[in-house]
Amino acid sequence: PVKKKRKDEL
Amino acid sequence: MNIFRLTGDLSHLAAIIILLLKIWKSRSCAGISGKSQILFAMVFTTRYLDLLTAYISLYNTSMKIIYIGCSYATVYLIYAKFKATYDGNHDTFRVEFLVVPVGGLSFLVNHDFSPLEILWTFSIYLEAVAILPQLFMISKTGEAETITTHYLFFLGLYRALYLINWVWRFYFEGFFDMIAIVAGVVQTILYCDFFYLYVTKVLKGKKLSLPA
Repeated sequence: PVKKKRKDEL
Repeated sequence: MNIFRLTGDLSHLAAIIILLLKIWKSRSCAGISGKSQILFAMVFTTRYLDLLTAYISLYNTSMKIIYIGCSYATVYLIYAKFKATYDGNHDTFRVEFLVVPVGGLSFLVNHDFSPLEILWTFSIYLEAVAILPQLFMISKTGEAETITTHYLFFLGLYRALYLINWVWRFYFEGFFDMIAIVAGVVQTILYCDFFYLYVTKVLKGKKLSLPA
């Protein structure tokens, strides 16, 4: 699975 | 966004608000570890620097501003406004034993050796152990005010819900962040002892006292 680097979590 | 992450964020927000209101309304920070609150302020500061560089959503931005604002307000209330009620004799955890190893580890184990990423990693590792001074203080005083236990419950619940959120995102989005997951597991494990006491005592109307 890809590890999306966009940090969209708090 | 999924229901686990949303309730996790709301649980986190509830914890932060409960603590701020407890100190403000009772005009006292007795039983509260100022050191843990300083660590949380450091966590939010180092994690949310991307407020200046990236816009993700109104929700994301507003929650980050609320978290940072409330955490600094709480530190201010403890160390300035209600300083007289701060129980420094029991808030004696050596935070340098947390910050230094966490700082070193964030340089060694991270996704990308860039300043923002290392600071984000530092904040993730630090958050995992930031509650230790507070738990240590409760073990020293041997008890905790009921409102403080509710604060700790929601604070511990938030990261437990995030763990479920990461399972959800792995399954549905193929998304996972090993650093956040491992730190989140450690963080939640540190609350297990407290969760047991909270469920067996506080939810039965008893006061949370340790030696007994």
